Amino acid sequence: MKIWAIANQKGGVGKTTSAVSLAGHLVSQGLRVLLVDMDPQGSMTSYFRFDPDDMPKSIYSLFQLDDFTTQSVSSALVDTKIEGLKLLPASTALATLDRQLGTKEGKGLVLKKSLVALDDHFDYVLIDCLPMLGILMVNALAACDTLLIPVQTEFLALKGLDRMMNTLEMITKSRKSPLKSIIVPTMFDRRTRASLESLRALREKYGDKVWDSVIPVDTKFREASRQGLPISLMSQSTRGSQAYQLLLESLLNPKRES
Amino acid sequence: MKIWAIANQKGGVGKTTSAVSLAGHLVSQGLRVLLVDMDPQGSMTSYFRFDPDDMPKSIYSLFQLDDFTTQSVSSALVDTKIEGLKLLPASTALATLDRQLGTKEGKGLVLKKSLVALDDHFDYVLIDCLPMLGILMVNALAACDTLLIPVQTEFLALKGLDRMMNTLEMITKSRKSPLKSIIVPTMFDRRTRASLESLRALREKYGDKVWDSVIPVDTKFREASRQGLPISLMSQSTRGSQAYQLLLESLLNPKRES
Ligand SMILES: Nc1ncnc2c1ncn2[C@@H]1O[C@H](COP(=O)(O)OP(=O)(O)OP(=O)(O)O)[C@@H](O)[C@H]1O
Ligand SMILES: Nc1ncnc2c1ncn2[C@@H]1O[C@H](COP(=O)(O)OP(=O)(O)OP(=O)(O)O)[C@@H](O)[C@H]1O
Ligand SMILES: [Mg+2]
Ligand SMILES: [Mg+2]
Repeated sequence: MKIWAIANQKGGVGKTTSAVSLAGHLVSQGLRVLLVDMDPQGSMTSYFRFDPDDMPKSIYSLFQLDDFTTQSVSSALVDTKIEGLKLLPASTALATLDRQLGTKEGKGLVLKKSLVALDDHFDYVLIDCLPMLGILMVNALAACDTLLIPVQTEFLALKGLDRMMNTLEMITKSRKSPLKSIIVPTMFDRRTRASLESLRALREKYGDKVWDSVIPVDTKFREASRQGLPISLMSQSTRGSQAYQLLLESLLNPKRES
Repeated sequence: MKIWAIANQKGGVGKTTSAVSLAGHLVSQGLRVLLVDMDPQGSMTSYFRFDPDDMPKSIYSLFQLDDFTTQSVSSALVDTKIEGLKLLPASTALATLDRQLGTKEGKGLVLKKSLVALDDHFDYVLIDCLPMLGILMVNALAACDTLLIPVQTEFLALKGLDRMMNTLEMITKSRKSPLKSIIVPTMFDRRTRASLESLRALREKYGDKVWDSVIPVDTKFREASRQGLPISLMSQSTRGSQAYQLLLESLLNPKRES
């Protein structure tokens, strides 16, 4: 089971869109995918027409468990209307976790242990994170084997990325296994010099940590969200869908280190 | 001195862009404007080429004051390169405030008291908020007389708005004076049915709480941010700039209640 987290402390950079779009392509290949919504605002949960304000079973329930059994964890999953795609939804109650748990020990591995209990039920798990460092992001970073960091190709986003990379360094010190991370340039608008210059600055600073292509601006994402479908299941040929297909191919077939 | 807060718990909806764009138009009319950055990620501070990781004087300093004098508060202000526009910058240290202050009493009015001390130094104060409910947003909502709520014209954003309106109701119960609030539809893309439908749903649900026009998608915003200029000072005729001009006119000349 491969576990990818999609995280960035910056808001509105395409985390949820990336998680959903990649999931759409994976299920089209016949793979079993679990999407995990770690955001108290539940955008991914709402995307699939569930209501985070009214989720009796969710990620929040997992934080109440003493035992992480396949049964107890599976009971928190819901079916999306899409074949092969399940969701571990968010609930608004998640917003209280940081304050509840404070510096309580041992709550950093809740998601990791839950996913271990689901081990051969899924081929891929994609974790959508909230734009904030806290117990939920810590859980996501502890549970995943690969981290995708979507970054808007615009001036201010690069500053936010430095901050994210510092956070990452700090958090991954406590991991036993190394964490592979890939920066994904999003919302690239080739018509603007600002996009081109940010992309160049991004590649200059982070070299081969950056995916060698981009996710372009594509107005179809909004329509896909309105229809509650991953973009590739709404419209195969749109450039946003094709870009995520390319990204998936890079992730499934990483180049050998030269 | 008019004090406007720009807030929404949702990330990436155009809060910072709205604050900076409106400020640009106000200074062009010869008015003295103060921009206040309440976001620990400091996008507005970075916009004007300051570094929130290295701001010895900022909003954070105000939380350490016992006395809010004109001198102590003014010492936290910086000049932007733009005539008539000053900034009360953010600092990364702000991120620790919620945990530091916890449920400590009396820190909800720090910004309000600070602005009182600046009373005739500015004509307009625009407060850019972070996308999170906490002590900083509480301060912004207590200090302002008008609240602008930018909302993306897309399916998921409407759900976030309901949540914002609940938060608002809760927080404004404790205010002595009423709070005027205006919903501003942003990033409107007339080519997509998703935009049109969200706009219609927004107007249907919130009626005349919604500004009667929209801020359209405009790729020039990214270029303006790259140049560190409010959009109107970079390019007058671009439609994003003109839309914020219209918004400003509505705010300066509210229709009589019919
Ligand atoms: N490549 C793209 N082109 C055009 N619009 C996009 C693109 N990617 C995402 N969007 C739109 O941008 C908005 C924000 O995207 P998304 O919700 O994925 O960001 P996020 O990082 O998950 O936000 P948050 O920090 O609030 O969780 C959504 O309206 C989405 O439809
Ligand atoms: N009308 C618009 N058209 C095109 N791009 C826009 C528009 N408004 C804002 N943007 C861009 O969208 C991104 C997010 O905008 P902005 O930073 O203002 O949102 P925000 O709500 O302040 O985000 P945060 O929640 O992180 O504080 C920026 O790259 C900005 O340049
Ligand atoms: Mg999201
Ligand atoms: Mg902002």
